[in-house]
Amino acid sequence: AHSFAVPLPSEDKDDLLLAEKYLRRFYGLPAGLQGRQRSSVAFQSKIKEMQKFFKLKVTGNLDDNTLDLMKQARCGVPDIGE
Amino acid sequence: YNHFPRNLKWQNNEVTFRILNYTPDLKKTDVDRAVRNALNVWSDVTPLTFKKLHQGNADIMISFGSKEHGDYNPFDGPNGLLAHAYPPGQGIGGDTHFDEDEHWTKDSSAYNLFIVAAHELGHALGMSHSADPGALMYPVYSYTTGYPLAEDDIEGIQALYGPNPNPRKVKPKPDAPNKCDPMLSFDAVTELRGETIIFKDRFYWRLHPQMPEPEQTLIKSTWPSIPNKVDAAYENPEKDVVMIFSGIRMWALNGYNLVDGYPKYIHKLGLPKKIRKIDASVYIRDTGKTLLFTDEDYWSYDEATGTMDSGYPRSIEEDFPGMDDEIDAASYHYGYLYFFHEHMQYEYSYTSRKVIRIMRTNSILNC
Repeated sequence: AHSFAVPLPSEDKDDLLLAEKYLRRFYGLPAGLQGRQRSSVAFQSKIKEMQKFFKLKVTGNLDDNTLDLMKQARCGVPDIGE
Repeated sequence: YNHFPRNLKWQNNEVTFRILNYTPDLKKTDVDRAVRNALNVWSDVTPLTFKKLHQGNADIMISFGSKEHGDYNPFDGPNGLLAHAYPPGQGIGGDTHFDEDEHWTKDSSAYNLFIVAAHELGHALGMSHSADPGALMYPVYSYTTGYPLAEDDIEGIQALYGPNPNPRKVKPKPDAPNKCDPMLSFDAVTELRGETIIFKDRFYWRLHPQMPEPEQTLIKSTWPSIPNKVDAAYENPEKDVVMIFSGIRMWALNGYNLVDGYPKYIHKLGLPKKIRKIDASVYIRDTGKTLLFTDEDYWSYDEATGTMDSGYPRSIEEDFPGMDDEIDAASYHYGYLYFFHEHMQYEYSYTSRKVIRIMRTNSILNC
């Protein structure tokens, strides 16, 4: 079948992996294969949780400000959850 | 502030701690002092006391390790994760680990051990992360000087343990200002490469045309070398420089960087020695002049020649009818001057030489 899927540029992929790892560690994003992360409901809801916590604009999208914050040096204790 | 689920805390106010190993970045005595000072931050405001053990099992076991270091919660090399700690409890409860792949210092040149230790020991005592960017328990690292606890931190720890029965006078940091506080006033406003920067207390808000929600950040986490309090600021776009005024000094910033040779005294601009503070400043792009407001007067500085125009100071009230009060901050957009005074801002039209609109100061912050 003809696919319209196009490979993500490597930088996007890195950012996506960083975001996934960040949300898993600090916001309890469930581990395991999530398919296309950006579109999954769980991924977006965890981004919203993180944006709400840091008082960023709650969009559910991996925008620049959200990514900038994920890249800042920080404490390893989760922000939310057990 | 937040606590851990079930408000985990130590049942006994006498908590023991032990330092299992040391980072080679600092002298052993520096690490001991950083940890002791970090514990004192919390004992100052609670009934808690901390006893150091040199062997055996203590409530809080402190160690330095890199990558996987024994708790299946690995660190990640330089930057990123700096440290972590476990909430009060048996076994690993209370234990505090620092990432040895970081460079630990006693100053602001790298990660300050005292500040990170004070944060992590907050976790070891039962504090979870705070969403207040000015709080010590805010998850992102930021170097600050002075007493590290904010009111938010003190309320949180005292909700678990109560206050210190013999309090020593400590001056907590005020919490981050609330942008929609109807009585909010600004310290200074400036443009910076297409964004608007609004200074208030130790913080600034950053407004970007594509970013409807202002972002609040500690001044020192972006510009460690400028003071915690800004009186006035303006951008000279031709030179790509933002001037920051605080007291009798001024700083020139080029993006994140401090321009060499600064700070300088404000009198270098041609202000008389009796002027000790600038209330507000604004660069008028159409004339190439910068207006500097002090009390009831203002000055005009010619950016091209680097000299103060003659015939100043002049009266604000006379030259800007309708503005008969002191000015906290000022900005200029497309022929309109915006004067901020306490919780109101006045839109002044240069062409019609009058105030044409009055709004709340924080309407610029979408409130």
